[in-house]
Amino acid sequence: VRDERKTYIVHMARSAMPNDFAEHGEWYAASLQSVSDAATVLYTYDTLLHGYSARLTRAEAEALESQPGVLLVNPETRYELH
Amino acid sequence: TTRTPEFLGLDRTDALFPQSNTGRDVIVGVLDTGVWPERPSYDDAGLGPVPAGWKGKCEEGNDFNSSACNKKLIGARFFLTGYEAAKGPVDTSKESRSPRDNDGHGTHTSSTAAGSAVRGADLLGYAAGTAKGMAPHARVATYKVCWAGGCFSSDILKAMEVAVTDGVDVLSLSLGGGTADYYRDSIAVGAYSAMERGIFVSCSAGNAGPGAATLSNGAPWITTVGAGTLDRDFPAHVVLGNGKNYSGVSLYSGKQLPTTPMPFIYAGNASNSSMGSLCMSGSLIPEKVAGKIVLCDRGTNARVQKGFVVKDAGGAGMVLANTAANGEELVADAHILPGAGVGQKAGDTMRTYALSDPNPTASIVFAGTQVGIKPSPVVAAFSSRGPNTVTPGILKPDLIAPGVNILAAWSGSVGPSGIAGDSRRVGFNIISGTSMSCPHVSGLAALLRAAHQDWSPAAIRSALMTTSYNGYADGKGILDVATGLPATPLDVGAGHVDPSKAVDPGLVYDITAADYLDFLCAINYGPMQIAALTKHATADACSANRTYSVTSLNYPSFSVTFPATGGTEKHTRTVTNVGLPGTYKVTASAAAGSTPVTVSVEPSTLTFTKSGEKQSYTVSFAAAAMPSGTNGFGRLVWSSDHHVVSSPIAVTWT
Repeated sequence: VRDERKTYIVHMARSAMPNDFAEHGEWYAASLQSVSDAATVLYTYDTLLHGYSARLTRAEAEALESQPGVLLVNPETRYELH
Repeated sequence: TTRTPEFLGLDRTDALFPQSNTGRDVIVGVLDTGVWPERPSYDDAGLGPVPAGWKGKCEEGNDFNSSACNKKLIGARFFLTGYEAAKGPVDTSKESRSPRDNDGHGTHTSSTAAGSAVRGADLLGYAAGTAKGMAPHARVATYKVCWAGGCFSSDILKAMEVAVTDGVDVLSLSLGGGTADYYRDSIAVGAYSAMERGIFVSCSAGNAGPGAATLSNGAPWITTVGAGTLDRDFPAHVVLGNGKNYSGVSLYSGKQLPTTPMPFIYAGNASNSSMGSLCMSGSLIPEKVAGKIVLCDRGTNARVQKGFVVKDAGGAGMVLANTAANGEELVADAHILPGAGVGQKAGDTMRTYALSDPNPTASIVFAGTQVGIKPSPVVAAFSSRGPNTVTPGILKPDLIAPGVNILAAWSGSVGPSGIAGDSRRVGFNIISGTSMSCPHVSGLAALLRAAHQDWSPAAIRSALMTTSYNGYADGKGILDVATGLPATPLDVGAGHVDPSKAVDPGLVYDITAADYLDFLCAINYGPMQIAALTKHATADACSANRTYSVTSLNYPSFSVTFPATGGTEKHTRTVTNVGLPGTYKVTASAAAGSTPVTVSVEPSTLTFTKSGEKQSYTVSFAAAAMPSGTNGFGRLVWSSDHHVVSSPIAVTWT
C-alpha cells in the first residue's frame, strides 16, 4: 500500500520560493523531483491556491510534507453528483 | 425548467428585475458532466455580444467543435487529467473526451440555471410548458469535471481556477464529498478564493437526508442549498381487486394497461432469490410473472432498472413500493412499462393483499400532470440536514429551492432513465435531487447580481435567505415529507427561496474576506491551515491580543449551542441598509418544545436614513438546562413599513 500511487494536491507557500527559481512551476517540479523520480505534475494551480497535483506514494507524500515551503499534501477526494 | 418560474413568482417579477431581465452580462459557470450544446436551451436569439473581457471558449474534442459556442453557451471545457491518472484513459466508446455531456446531469443543471426559454418542452408529454432557466438571459459556461467513474478534486480545483480566470460571476456545483475540514475540502478551498474575487458559489447540500448531520458543502462562504417540491405532481392510481385505491406517481407514457384488473403478484413470491422482492436482474421467474402486474420493493438497483427486469421477465406492469428508507417520498420515474411508485404505507398494504388474497388483481391508471398541488413546497426526504458537523455554530443548509421532479434539458447520449438499455432519446428530462435545487439558486443569484452589480456574494446570499419563507399562506410551517411535521431550520435553513422579495430585501448581512479570516481564527485554524485555504501566507493572521468568535461572523442566521446545563450566548450582527430609509423593529423568540429560550436584542429599533448605512445589534440567548442533544428553534425578524428581514434560529444543547 505504501508504494501505491495516489493523487495528492500539494499546497505551497508561494512566498517561500527560493531565489534560485525563476518561476513557481520550476520550484514545484524541483520539490517533486526531490522526493520522487517517477512522479509528474498533473496540474499546477495559481489562482485559487498555490501548488500542484501529482501522483505520489504515501512515503513520497510524507517526505514532501516535511519540505520547506510545503503547507499541506492533501489526498485527492472523489466527489459525487447530487 | 417548466412550472418553476411560475412557482417562484418569476413570471410576475420582470418589473422587479428590470436590469436583470436583460441580466445579459452575468455569466454562470457550471461544474458538472458537460453540456449537449445542440439543445434549444442554449439558443442565443436576442442576446447581445459575448461580455467584454470573457476569456472562456469551447474546447475541441472528437465530437465537439469550437463552433458549439454561441452568445448563450459562451464556454465549454473539460478536465480529465486527474480522472485519468486515477482511473486510466477515458473509454471513448462510452464517454466523449470533450465537453460533451454523455450523462444528462450537466445539461440539466446548466439549463436550469440559465437556459433560454423553449416553448413546447415536455418529457413524454409530462410537465409540458415553456422551459426557462432561472436567469434566461444570463450566459452559460460549462466545465466538465465529472466522468463515469466520478468527479476528482484535482480536476475540480483546476476547473474552478479556469472558470474564475475565464470570468464567471456565479459558480454552480451540484456535487459533494464527505464532510472534511474546510482546508482539506477542495470545493471549499476553491470557493474561498472565488468568493474573495466576488464570485457567488452555490452548492448542493447533498441527498443523504432525512438523517441529521448529513449535509455536504457547509463552508460559510458557500451557499448550501436543500431541496423542496413544486406544486406539480404526476399521479398514478393503483386499484386493487379488493376495491382499495392508492395514489402513486409515474412518468410512464406508453400503451396503457387494460382497465380490467390484471393478476397481481409480489416479486418476493416470484423469485428463487432471497432478494427477489427487489426485482434485480435475472431474479424473477418468467412463468410466475408473465402477463401480471408485479409488486417490487425499492432499493439496491435503480428504480427504472426494476422495470426493465419485470418487462424482460414478461411482466405487464410494475408497482414500485417505498420501504422505510424512503417512507412516503415519491419521485416520479419514466418507467419503460406501465409502472408507478407508491409510498411505504401503500406498499405494505399491497404486499399483504398480494400475499393473502387467493386471486390478487390490480390495475394502474395514469393521470398525467397535475398542477396546483398543496401543500407545496414540502421538504424532500432526501434533502440533507444540519447541523453543520464541521462548524456547528454556522446553521446549514442555508435555504431550500425546487429539487423534486424538475424538468430541464437532457443529453442526447442517454435515455430519460439514464440506464444503458434505455434506447429512448428525449430533449428534456425530469429528475430530482439537491443537484436540481442548487442551479435554481445559482440562476437566481445571477438575477440578483445583474440587478445589484455592487452586491458581494454574501449580500446576495443574505438577500436570498432573509426573504425566504418558512410557512404556507395559512401560517402553518413548511412540511417535511420525512416526518409529516413542520420542518425546522436544520431542515430548511431560512426556508424556501422567494426571488421576488430577494431583489429588494431592505437590509443585508454582508461579510468580507477579512470577516471570514476572523472566522478561521475563531475555529482555531493555524497559519498552515489558513495559508492552505486562503492562499495567503500571513503568519500573523490571528492576532494574539484579539478574541475571535464564530458568533461574530455576520451570518444571516443563528446557530446557538448551550451545554446541557444551559447558559447564555451572545451574537453580534451588522446590517446594511440597501433599501429606502426606514425604521426597523425586532421580534425574536425561540423555544425547545415548551421550554422557552430567552432572546433579547439590543437595540430593538434600528433607524436608517440612507442606503449603504450600517447598524449593529447584539442578540443574547439564555436557556435553562436541557438534556444533551435537545434542539430548539425560533426566528429573529426585523420589520419596517416596507421590508421584513427574517433569520432562523437553531439552538442545540450539546
